[in-house]
Amino acid sequence: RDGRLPTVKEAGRSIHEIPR
Amino acid sequence: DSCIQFTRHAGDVLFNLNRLRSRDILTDVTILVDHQRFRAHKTVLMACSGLFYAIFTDQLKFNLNLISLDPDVDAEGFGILLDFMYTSRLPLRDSSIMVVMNTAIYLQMDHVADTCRRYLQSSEDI
Repeated sequence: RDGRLPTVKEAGRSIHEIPR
Repeated sequence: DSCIQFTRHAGDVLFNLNRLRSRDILTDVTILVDHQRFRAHKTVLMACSGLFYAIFTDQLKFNLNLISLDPDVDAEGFGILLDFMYTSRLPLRDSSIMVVMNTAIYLQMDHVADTCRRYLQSSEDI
């Protein structure tokens, strides 16, 4: 290992949702 | 490099931009098409359309807040493409595909026009 973490995919929401 | 990649981030940003548009928040231009008015964000328009990119990178035009399109442009086709810009969804209807394709050609949205062309071709094949 070179000390770097693996790339992780996050499938959930990334930001807040602006209201309608 | 390694990272956490939020796979739906682009879609979430676009969704929020569409919410801003529907609430008329920070919209900065009105597009007049055959007497119909459409409010939008210049940045979204120029990110999606070669025509708007050319307009808003022009030193004489970038500050305009009302743009009248060619009178031959169809308002329904423009509305469909404006919705597409903010949603990435293009409805497929035999009744509107031609007008959408012609409007996409006018707006220099080449990939959309090509996709409409392929859709029409495949419909003819069936």
